[in-house]
Amino acid sequence: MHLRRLEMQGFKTFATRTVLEFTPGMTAIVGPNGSGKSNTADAIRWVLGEQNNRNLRTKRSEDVIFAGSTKRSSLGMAEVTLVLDNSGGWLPIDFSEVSISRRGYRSGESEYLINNTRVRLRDVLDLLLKANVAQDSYAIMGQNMIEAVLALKPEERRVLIEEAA
Amino acid sequence: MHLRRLEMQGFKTFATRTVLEFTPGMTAIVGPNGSGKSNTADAIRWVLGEQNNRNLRTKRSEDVIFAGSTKRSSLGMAEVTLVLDNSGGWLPIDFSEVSISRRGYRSGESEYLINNTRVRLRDVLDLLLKANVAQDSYAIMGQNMIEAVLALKPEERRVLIEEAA
Amino acid sequence: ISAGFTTTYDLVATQFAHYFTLFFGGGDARLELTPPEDAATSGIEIMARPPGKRLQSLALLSGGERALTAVALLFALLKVRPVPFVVLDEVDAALDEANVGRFADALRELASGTQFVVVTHNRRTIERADTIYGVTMAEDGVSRLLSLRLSDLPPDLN
Amino acid sequence: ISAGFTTTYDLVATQFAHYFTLFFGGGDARLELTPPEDAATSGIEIMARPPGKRLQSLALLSGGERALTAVALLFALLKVRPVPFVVLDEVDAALDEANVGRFADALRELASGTQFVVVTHNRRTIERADTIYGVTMAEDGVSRLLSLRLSDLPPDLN
Ligand SMILES: Nc1ncnc2c1ncn2[C@@H]1O[C@H](COP(=O)(O)OP(=O)(O)OP(=O)(O)O)[C@@H](O)[C@H]1O
Ligand SMILES: Nc1ncnc2c1ncn2[C@@H]1O[C@H](COP(=O)(O)OP(=O)(O)OP(=O)(O)O)[C@@H](O)[C@H]1O
Ligand SMILES: [Mg+2]
Ligand SMILES: [Mg+2]
Repeated sequence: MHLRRLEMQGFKTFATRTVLEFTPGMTAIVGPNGSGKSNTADAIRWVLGEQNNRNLRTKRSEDVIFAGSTKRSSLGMAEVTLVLDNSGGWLPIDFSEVSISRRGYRSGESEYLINNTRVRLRDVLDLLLKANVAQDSYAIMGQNMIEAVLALKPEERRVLIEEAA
Repeated sequence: MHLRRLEMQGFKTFATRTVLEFTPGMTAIVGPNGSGKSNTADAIRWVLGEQNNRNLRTKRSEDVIFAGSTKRSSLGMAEVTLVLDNSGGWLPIDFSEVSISRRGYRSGESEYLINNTRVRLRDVLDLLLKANVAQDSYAIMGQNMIEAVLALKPEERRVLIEEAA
Repeated sequence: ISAGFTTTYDLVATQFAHYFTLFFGGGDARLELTPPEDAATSGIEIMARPPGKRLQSLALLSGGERALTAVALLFALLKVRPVPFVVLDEVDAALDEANVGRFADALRELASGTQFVVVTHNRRTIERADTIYGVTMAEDGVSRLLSLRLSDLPPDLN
Repeated sequence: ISAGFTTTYDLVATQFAHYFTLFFGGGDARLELTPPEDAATSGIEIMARPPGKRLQSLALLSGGERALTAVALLFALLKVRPVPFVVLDEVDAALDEANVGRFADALRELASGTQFVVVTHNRRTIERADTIYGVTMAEDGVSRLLSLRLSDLPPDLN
């Protein structure tokens, strides 16, 4: 299974609809400080069901919605869609292409969709758990991951191994 | 007051006698990972009387002495001398040039010298306190200083200001 | 549970030693259980020996050496519990040219079996990518994405 | 004591706002006392607005923006309580070219009154130095120092 495409609209600094096409091998994302690189990684976490504000660098859940700038007003909704190639059957769902979407509103509510069908958060999490893309599986190493790993005490490092078991 | 010269021998990776001449303006230190750049900053801290292993990236005080490598055996003593220009009278001592030295032995003992005269640690610390080069005056910003500052809680940031008052 | 831990631990320890030597172009490293080793609560110590140096605890290494050692551990975990894709956000930030080169070579090899999305400032990492996206921000606070070629990047990019 | 704190706090706050705008080439930032502001234990919040963006708490900024904001605070402290020399160890590591350029320009200006020893990988910072030392390590685990000129450095050094 691999990522095919990421679509963002209204998510953090991606106020206007943006589409990234991934290749199966290696995709590099470059740019100046504060341009939106880590925000792209956050979008992938968020659409896969991340609930922990700490992991999204937000204080409240509505902080993922474009908050406006000196030249633009804020938006009311953030929407991210991740399209996955499933031709290897990694996800236990009978589609060769799977799209997972999330919409977030300023009320704090989120809607989830799999292949454009409304589902609950737990349906998204269950699907990913079986594909080994659960939140703690190190599929996404954030910008302070190295620091965090180095700061772990010996007992805490044990927990890393236990989670991989 | 400014730094004139730093001499190291047996200090961490500086097994052989090394001399750095500083200019009054800006001196840059460059090189690959693990080559000894931060060790140079540690040497300046150490000769100015640093006692806290954490600030020297050591576990025991003898860790500052060259511990040997695959091709060399370890040494028994580390010695660092820092020569300061005092023509502005910043240090309350009647010399236009002041040299501060420290020798460390595997027993854990340290000797301190000012202008080649044996003194106690407290004499070195008192001298520097008056010159505003005390340990907490941010004269030396280590490699994890940025991380540490960003990690401070609001109450801890207050302490930074209180120390500057 | 404990047997599962031991098996996983051994696998991770082996992979960690392998990745360390690969990334550093030499040297060796190992994980150690803190005493008592058979306790269900013993911790894991990291001992590392960059090429030419002596074995020592992680705390005594340089900034770049520590970062590369942490990456070796994270890759060991990924190898033991494979995931279909990995997003790396500036894990190569503290590395010098030589270390970035080895790290990027290792990424390139792993990328044949696992998909990588890598946020980076390092030219050597970018050189090994199949696709490059540039993100920029105009004065309106909105991110914009551009597809780039290597030749689009300024020559002195980090 | 409290009066001393208030005076120092105001000085640091003013300098912090100044350095932030200088380093970012625009925008503004401020320190805020957490309520109740007159308490002897109130904390200090950092609010920052990089150019073109909205004011927000430090936690929401990017890696490089956070690093540069922290450097602005540290320089504000140095300005309020001056020291004769400063040693900086890779404080510019997370900064992109444009930010490094502004930071290095600010360093250059300050260096006329304060001596700086700067460990760095960034070419733009190195370009502004009066003296450059290269540290290398041979296979014997021993550091060696060389006096360098800018022309000695490889062109694609970070
Ligand atoms: N909801 C939002 N609305 C508008 N701007 C936002 C929102 N959330 C975050 N931002 C802005 O996004 C910027 C951070 O972007 P990001 O973390 O992606 O940068 P980056 O490209 O990774 O930079 P660096 O190289 O410094 O790590 C910050 O300036 C922040 O103010
Ligand atoms: N007492 C000692 N004897 C021998 N080697 C030592 C001693 N103390 C530290 N070292 C070695 O010094 C190295 C660290 O050097 P240093 O921190 O100066 O690197 P650096 O040039 O700052 O690198 P980076 O760019 O990664 O920060 C480590 O490899 C460590 O093993
Ligand atoms: Mg980032
Ligand atoms: Mg260092």
